[in-house]
Amino acid sequence: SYSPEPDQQRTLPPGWVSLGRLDPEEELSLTFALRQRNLERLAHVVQAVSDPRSPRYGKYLTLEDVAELVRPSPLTLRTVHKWLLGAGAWNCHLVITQDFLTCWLSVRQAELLLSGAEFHRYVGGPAKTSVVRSLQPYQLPQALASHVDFVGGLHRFPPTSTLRQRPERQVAGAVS
Amino acid sequence: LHLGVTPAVIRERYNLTARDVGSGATNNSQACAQFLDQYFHDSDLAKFMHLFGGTFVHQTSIAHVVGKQGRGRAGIEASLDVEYLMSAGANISTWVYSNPGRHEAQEPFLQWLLLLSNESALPYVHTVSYGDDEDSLSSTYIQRVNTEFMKAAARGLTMLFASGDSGAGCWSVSGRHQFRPSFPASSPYVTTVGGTSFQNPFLVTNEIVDYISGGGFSNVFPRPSYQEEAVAKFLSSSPHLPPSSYYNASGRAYPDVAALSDGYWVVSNSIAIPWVSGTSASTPVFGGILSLINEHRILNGQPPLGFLNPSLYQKHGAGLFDVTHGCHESCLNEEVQGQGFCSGPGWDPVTGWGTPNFPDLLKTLLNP
Repeated sequence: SYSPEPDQQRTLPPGWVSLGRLDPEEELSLTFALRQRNLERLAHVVQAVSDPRSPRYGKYLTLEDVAELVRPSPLTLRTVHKWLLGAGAWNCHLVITQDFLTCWLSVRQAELLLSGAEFHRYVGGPAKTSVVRSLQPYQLPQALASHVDFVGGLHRFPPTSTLRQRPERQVAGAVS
Repeated sequence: LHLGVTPAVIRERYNLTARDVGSGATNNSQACAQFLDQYFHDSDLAKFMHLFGGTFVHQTSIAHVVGKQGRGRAGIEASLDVEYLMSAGANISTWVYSNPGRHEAQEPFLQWLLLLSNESALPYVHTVSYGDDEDSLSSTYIQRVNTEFMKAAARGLTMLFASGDSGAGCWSVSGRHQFRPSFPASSPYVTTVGGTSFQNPFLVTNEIVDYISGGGFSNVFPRPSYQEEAVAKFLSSSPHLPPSSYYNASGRAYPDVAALSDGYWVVSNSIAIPWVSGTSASTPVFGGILSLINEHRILNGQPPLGFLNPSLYQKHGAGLFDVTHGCHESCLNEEVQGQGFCSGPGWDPVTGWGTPNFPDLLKTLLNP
């Protein structure tokens, strides 16, 4: 097996607390980022349609054109599908470009598929948001290394606002 | 004289006249997204426009909410995004991406990216207030998200990201301080928006750096060719460069542009709130102005702007007010004493090419 995200930060953000591990039968949603194809060509297309000096400037692709270009290979789709079915995860949906797969499955199935992961419920942030995450790293079978980029919904917590109320500058201005 | 930034102050500073609004006769549209589990209330928008929208034709409701809008208290960031996107890009159909109600195990920002890959018809301009430290994200995640921005650029979508509110940022690597770049601000396939303040907070005058304005050099992405000349010029001419050990001089440099980020009035939960500051404010302002330019392009039978940076850098920032005074914050230590990069003539890693001068920017981008 291999770890798709060995360098992803997995620490509890300040102000968040754990409410304990999830029941194995609870249901959760995971997002699988499937390996895309033709990324070099995609970069060339972006360059061509975005550069005013290019004859293709402004001739943009449709979503279907982009899907045609980057869609994962049939082998990737088949391999991932078989792996998920093997764990009983069948409630899955692809986006139009077929490079993201969202599955609804039980905690038990998820921890079976993503070895090492442990799903806990956490609460935090200004809105007392509740999230399900794993601070433990996850591993995937080596056979998936060329088919899955990463799995979303495990490690990254919701961001916090950085807006500030800063009267001090204005008031200082008024005083001066 | 003014007591803080309102739509009238924005429209005066950036030379938007009462005529500079959407025509209502095109398929033009814009969107804002924030991932803080915040709601906005249509009633706040209506109140805001009642208070501040008297001098320009505007819409007072959102055209499309993607995701679930809860009934909880409105969030100040969600309110700010909507109110200023619809003030700068006035009378243009506006979508809000709202992620409350998503499942607990989903990542809001990732769900937004899936939406982009699942909707054929999307607004042309997207303003997004979200950022994480580059070093906190896995490289596979960063690279994949960057590819999603390439997909959006290939489709002619303009992605504007706030540059962040921690200046150059700061962290300690093996006991030594370094600046801390932010992602997606550091992606070479988005347009990143920094922040400015008025030199005199109570007058509509020239702008200086807002010390919180995020900016710097990516540790993940190499410098894209479109900004090679501008950044090399800055690095060879800036008289205030920090020690080179603090940043990766060969990285993608950001921000690309800027707008006012200091002292906004916002209506949230029926209350008018002053002094709200952050690049989450400057981003929708810049996005709304690009929507107005798209309006003219569409009426002319031209395609929307799409990925803006190649045009922006080729034109050397024509149509933008150059911000040349002020520095942003960074590490509080003896060596740099809290000062990161400083603005200067032309492009700089604090305010990019500068802030929008609408009539000139329109001329520049109608015939790039």
